[in-house]
Amino acid sequence: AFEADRVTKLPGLSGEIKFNTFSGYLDGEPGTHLHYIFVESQNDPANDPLLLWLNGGPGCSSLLGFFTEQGPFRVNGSQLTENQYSWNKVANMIFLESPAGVGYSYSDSGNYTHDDDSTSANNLLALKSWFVKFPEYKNHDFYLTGESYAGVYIPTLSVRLLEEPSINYKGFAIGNGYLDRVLLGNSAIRFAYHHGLIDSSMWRKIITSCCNNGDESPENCDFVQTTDYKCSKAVAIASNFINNINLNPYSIYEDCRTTASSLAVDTLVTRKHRSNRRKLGWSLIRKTLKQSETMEVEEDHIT
Amino acid sequence: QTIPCVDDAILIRYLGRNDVRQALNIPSAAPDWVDCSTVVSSNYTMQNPSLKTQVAASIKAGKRGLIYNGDTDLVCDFLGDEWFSDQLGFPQIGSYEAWYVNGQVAGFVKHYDGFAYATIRGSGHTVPEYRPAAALFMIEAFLNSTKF
Repeated sequence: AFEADRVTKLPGLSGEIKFNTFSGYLDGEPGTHLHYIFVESQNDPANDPLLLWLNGGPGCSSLLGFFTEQGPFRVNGSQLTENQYSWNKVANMIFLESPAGVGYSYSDSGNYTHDDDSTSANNLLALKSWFVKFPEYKNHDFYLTGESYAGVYIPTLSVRLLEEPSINYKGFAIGNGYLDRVLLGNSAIRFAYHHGLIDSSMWRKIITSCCNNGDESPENCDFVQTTDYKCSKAVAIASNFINNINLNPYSIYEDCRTTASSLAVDTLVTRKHRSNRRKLGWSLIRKTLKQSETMEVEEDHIT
Repeated sequence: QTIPCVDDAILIRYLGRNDVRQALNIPSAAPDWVDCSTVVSSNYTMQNPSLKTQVAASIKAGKRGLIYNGDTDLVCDFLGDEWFSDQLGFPQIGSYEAWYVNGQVAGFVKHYDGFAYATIRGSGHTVPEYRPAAALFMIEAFLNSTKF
């Protein structure tokens, strides 16, 4: 293991870390420094598989995964508690902050302009750089995992790994992935109706204007790529309604947890800079419609 | 930067502490930690409106796949990713069925030749956050090639 990166203690954690933990930087293209945290398996690190975890965005940190999802610790105020359902109960896990500019990752040039190709290329370089630091893991079964916009990061890295026989790449797992823009845009409208977020009269307006012969089967409807004004308008009204009620889009039955202060800020800036945290089909509908149409759609402007 | 309905203030405060940065070997040249970077997201170019080609190529190359969705997420909803799975063109094996954790329905799963599509019942966008036990069960089954 690469001893310079070893983490011996974490503030807020009572007692020792029970498994080997490393945190440091991996090399992407020259001048690019991508931060990672690696936690060995709590089961059998010498034989358990190795997983790379990527959060999405684009622009969101995989330390969100580490500290709020499947990582070994949860932050509770200034204290750390153990996550009994951490995935490092069964696997060795690398959490990579990518691309440069995300989390603690940075580039010497300060250039944070990225695309899917450059991101996957840098992720591959970083992964190779990780294996240089930890050569003892070369023969472990290796998996790509992640969620949301990692639905792009993972498949694009996967095809690169097909050309890398030195890495024992076995497979991938993608959670709530941004896998197809049009499919997710179209499904979001149906999801909204079938979860009671828009009513039946609005649904009828959408169906009659967006679907061939009013047939609502998925193959007959296109809410995303439509050129029909009535369809665009109906979908925009529905999406504006949902977007302006402070519904938690990430989990519709959970509360909207934004703090009072950030809610106020969010309300003020939301039209232009709505978060890209886990880029979504739903927001893309909203964005596309707002940009492509000059419709007179009423919006509730919350002050 | 704010994220709709998500409050990461505690984590941002923790990872901004000097003693935490020191413990994680973060140099002073590294930026302040934030959950999501507006600079990165606003300067990012999306080049792949669909990942069908890459996912299909990976599966054809013999890589095992799992596509899973928390089913209360509106952001990247389960239906769109189910359609995506269907359209990859791999034959379905068996029927759509429930899978269980501790005797309770944890979600539903569809197996295809080379990969599986699964939902996690009642989970939002970040499955290991909302349904940690089911998520661990699922990933362990996947890694062990155990049908679930």
